[in-house]
This record gives sequence, C-alpha cells and structure tokens, in this order.
Amino acid sequence: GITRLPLERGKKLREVLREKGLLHHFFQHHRYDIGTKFPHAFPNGT
Amino acid sequence: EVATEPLLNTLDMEYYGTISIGTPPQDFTVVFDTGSSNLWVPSNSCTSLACQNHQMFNPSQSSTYKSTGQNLSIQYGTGNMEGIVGSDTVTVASLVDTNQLFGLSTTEPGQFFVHVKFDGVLGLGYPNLAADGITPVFDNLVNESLLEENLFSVYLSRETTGSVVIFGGIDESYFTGSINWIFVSYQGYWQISMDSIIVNSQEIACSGGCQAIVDTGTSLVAGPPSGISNIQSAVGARQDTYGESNASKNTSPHFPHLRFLAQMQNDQGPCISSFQNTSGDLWILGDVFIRVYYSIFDRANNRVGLAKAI
Repeated sequence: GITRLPLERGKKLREVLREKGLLHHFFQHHRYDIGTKFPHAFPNGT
Repeated sequence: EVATEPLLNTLDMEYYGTISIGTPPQDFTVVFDTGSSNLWVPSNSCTSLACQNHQMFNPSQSSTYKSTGQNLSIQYGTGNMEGIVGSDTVTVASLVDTNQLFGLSTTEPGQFFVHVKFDGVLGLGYPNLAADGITPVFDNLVNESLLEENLFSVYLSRETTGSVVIFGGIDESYFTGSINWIFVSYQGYWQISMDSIIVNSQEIACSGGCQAIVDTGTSLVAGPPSGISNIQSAVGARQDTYGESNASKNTSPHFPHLRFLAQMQNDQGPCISSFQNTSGDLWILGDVFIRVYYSIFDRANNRVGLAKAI
C-alpha cells in the first residue's frame, strides 16, 4: 500500500542556460513570472 | 519588446523521477509537480528539436494504448502544451495504473525546452485543475484501491540522490518532531493560509495573513515584490538587472537564523538568493521550503502536513 519512487536532483534549466551563457539572453527576451503558473488560485485568501 | 515563452516555469524545476507508460513499458523522466494536475510526455509525432532531444512515446509500440481522438491544450505558466489525449497503462514505481488518460505533446513548448533534462510532467494537484476533466494519476491510483492511504508525501534531499515521493503513506524516518497540519484553503493547488513571515523574530511580510501554494514543481520561494524585497534586505541580497538576486557568501551573519542553508542556493558558482518576485499576491513555497519540511499532501482530509526534515 505504500510505494516509494526515488527522485533525482538534477541541474535546473536556469543553471544550464547560465553555463551556456544564454541566461541573460533569456531574460532579455522573455518575461519570467512563476506566478503565472497559478491562474486558478485565490490571491487574497478565502 | 518582451516575448513570452511557453512553459517558462520549467526554468526552476530540479527534481524528477522515472515512470513508464505502455506495454511493454516506455520510460520517461518526469517532474512530480504538485502545482499542476495532468500527465504529459512528448509524442513520437512531434518533430521539434526539443522533442527529438527527449524520450518520445510511440503509441504503435504499446499493445495497451488506446486513442481518444481528443485534442489537448494545457495552460502551463505563460504558455501551453498542445497535443492529443491517449490512454494507456502508467507504471509509477510498483503501482500499475491502467487506462490512464494522459497528454502526448505534438509540438514541444519553446526553444529552451531542448535544454531541459526531464521529458514531461506528472501533476499531483487536485482534479479540478486538470485539462478536459482528465482524472489525474494520483486519483486513479486511489480509485483503483492501490494505495493504503489517500495521501502522498515528499522528501527532498540536498544531494543528487536520496529524494523520494511516497505514495499512500508517511515515512517517519524522514523527519523529526511532530507533524503540523494545515488545512487546504482552496482545493485546486495545494494552497494554504499563512499567518505571517517572520525573520529574526520580526514580521517582515504577509502581515495579516496571506495565501501560499506548496509546489514541488518550483525550486524557489516566490511572493509579492514588497515582501520579497523585505526578505532580500534581511538576507543581504541585491537584485541584478535580470531579476536575479545575488548575495555575498561572506555575509552569513546577516542571514536569518537557521534559514541560510535552506534558502540560499549555495552550490558552485554565484550565490543566488532563493527568493523571487511574482506579480500576484500569492506566495509559492517551492523546493527550498520542502527541503526543510517533509511535506505530506493529505487528500483524504484536504490538509498539508509539515514536519522538520532530517
């Protein structure tokens, strides 16, 4: 009834882009706002 | 001009595991994301470079695959995933989830996705977030009576290995002390009410209460600019031109007591603060928070349990 699934901690895309020198290019051309992932949330409490 | 990029939230995902789909099984690396509710992986009919760089599901190689003829568009951050809906057996560790509906992306979202290590996303949010009413994987596991309890829990390690998502139970070896339970305030995301944010005994954000989402699919802690600014000041971080905040590794006396190790990304390279602005009033408690607190997502009682992780 209890099942474990191991997770790996990998390199974030942010780090990959930084290493490739692409991170500033990314931020220059794209607006990044993690809040846009949650359009259905109640923003001001319930 | 600022353009948007689909699936931008993939910028800060860092924990993933392997599942398989089909008969015989085809393996995929997916992010277990409590901030969404769909399962999707790339389809072999996707010709974009990003798809070619990842594992792609081939329906013709699976004897248990069923086509639904249904198109799918999952809104995901600033963009969306376009694809089709199929049904097949999904195996999560030893759990065999039959007739699971899932998305097969036919266009891969964004040029930067080519650099992402994982192939897709497995959402662990509530069903009402799922596109087209598709039953999420976790709900199917419960419906098929495969789990001992209607909950799952997550332990995130700072190391490359050792992290785990536990379906159907709680493992006391991953935490010390008691579990603090907080009721879910909105059953969609794992959203809770937070009373305040205190640094060094002083309330510096979330005065009067605020809403927070516990999200395994985000690595940072994010919140409204005013609150984040106060926290950045408290940890001695400065925001650079592109919104990233840098801090000197030599200013540890200024970091909040006990929070430095948990909330600064102190790996090799620049020391980047783990706090980030969002445009809304929500707080997002991502992996840096979950690494500190073993997190229990209790669907049976609609509550989140937090206990001090080992």
